[in-house]
Amino acid sequence: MLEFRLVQGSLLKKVMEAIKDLVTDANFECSSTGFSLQAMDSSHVALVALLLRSEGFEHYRCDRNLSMGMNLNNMSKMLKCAGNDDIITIKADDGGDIVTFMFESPSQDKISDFEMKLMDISSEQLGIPESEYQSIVRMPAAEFQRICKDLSSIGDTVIISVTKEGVKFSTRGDIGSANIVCRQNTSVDKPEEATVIEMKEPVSLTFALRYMNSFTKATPLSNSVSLSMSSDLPLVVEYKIADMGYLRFYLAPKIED
Amino acid sequence: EIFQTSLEDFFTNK
Repeated sequence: MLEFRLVQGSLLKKVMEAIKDLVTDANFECSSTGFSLQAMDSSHVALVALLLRSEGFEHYRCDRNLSMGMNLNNMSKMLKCAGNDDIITIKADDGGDIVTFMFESPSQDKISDFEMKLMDISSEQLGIPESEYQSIVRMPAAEFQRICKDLSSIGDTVIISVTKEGVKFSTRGDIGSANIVCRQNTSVDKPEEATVIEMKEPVSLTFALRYMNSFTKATPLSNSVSLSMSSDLPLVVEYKIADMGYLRFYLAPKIED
Repeated sequence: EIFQTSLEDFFTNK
């Protein structure tokens, strides 16, 4: 059987809100390492990878590796019934066809059980090699969200260019064009407010803003976001989940035909 | 013309 107890239950609620519009059904893989998921969107342009390490849970028991197929919209409906301060416990039996979500209020005066049916999902898993990226930009997550939202009111695609001058986000549409440049800025009070550019080589890639905007639904998970780019690889947009792991989005670039 | 690539163009299936 498996049983995970997550004191900061709101983390799981935030993860679901970040991915449920991108991916409909997914297999959650449970092992001694942690609770993970890898799933592509229906058009195979974007991929979500989640890892919540076992050490981040107050209690983590996983007797054998288990794959739980869930409809993310239904899971989100269940998790929305948990309070933001609730402790969430996930339970399932080996070979069973249900998962139980238990929500405990912080004062322990309200305890709820929700059972959800599991699904058989045949999903394609991609092998993602560890890569050295030509450029990695780390910036405040709220700033990145604002840029993607602003640019999508003007165009459908964004060109992200990293040079030693900074990172430039550009778009063009019927009404005109826009360029937003963020320079490296490490002289801030808090590290999460910094913009840090690690550039081995300049890189310039084009992406669909629709997907970028979808990724920024993960903004409540982390103060900062990192964008890893190479000219021959998908973009990686990573939100670290404090003390537990990460939520990563991979996005295939657009190219000149 | 700008063409949208897919992830399979970069990553292999396991």
